[in-house]
Amino acid sequence: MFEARLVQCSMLKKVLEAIKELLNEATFDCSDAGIQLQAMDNSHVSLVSLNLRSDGFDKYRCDRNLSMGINLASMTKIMKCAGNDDVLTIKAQDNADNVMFMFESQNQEKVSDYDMKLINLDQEHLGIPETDYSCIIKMPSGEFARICRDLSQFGESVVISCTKEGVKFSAAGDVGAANIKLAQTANVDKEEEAVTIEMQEPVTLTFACRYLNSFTKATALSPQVQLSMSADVPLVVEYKIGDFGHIRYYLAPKIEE
Amino acid sequence: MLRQCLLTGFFMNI
Repeated sequence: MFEARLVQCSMLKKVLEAIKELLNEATFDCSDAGIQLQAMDNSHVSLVSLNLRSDGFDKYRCDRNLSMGINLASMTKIMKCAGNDDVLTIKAQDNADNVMFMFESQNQEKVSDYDMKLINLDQEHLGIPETDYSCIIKMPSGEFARICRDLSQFGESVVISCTKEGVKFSAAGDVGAANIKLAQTANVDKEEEAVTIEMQEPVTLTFACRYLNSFTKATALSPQVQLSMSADVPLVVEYKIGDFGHIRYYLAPKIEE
Repeated sequence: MLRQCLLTGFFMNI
């Protein structure tokens, strides 16, 4: 038996928003520790890794490990039926071929349940080696979304260049060229507005704009985003999810032919 | 010209 209760179901709505542009379907692996998802996009260029710890939920029970293959368009239809303040309970029997979503209004006067068929997915798990990154940039997630959106008007690729002075995002194309430089913030009142850089070595890498823009669909999950870069390895874009865990996106770089 | 790398080149299938 699997059962997870979430008082504010808006978190799950935001998670779904953050993955559905990259993935059509995904397997949610449920265990005693929580819910995990790891899936590559169809083109095998980016990977989504989601971790929601069991202790973040208001109630969590998972007697046996359970892998739920879910069509994300179907799940989106169901989650649209929930109010942001509804209390969500997800339930599944062991070895079930369906999962139930129950939404209760705060005053408990309205209770809805939706039963969704699970699908069988061929799981392809990737081993992600521990990496010491040359540059770790923390910045406001809204600012990162804005930069990705603005630069995608100029070219298909964004060059991210990090030194100890700051980080530069550049794009170039038919219109011309664009450069956005962010310096480390000296003093900020709010931690979430800070730009901080931990640098071992300067790094410059090129990435496809389209994927960066898809990652920014997670902006609502966290006020800050963390970018981890090393030469010739995938970029990691991480958004913390409150008391639950995180969503990480890995994106392979573009290299000179 | 830039070539898009694939993730499988960096990570292992397990």
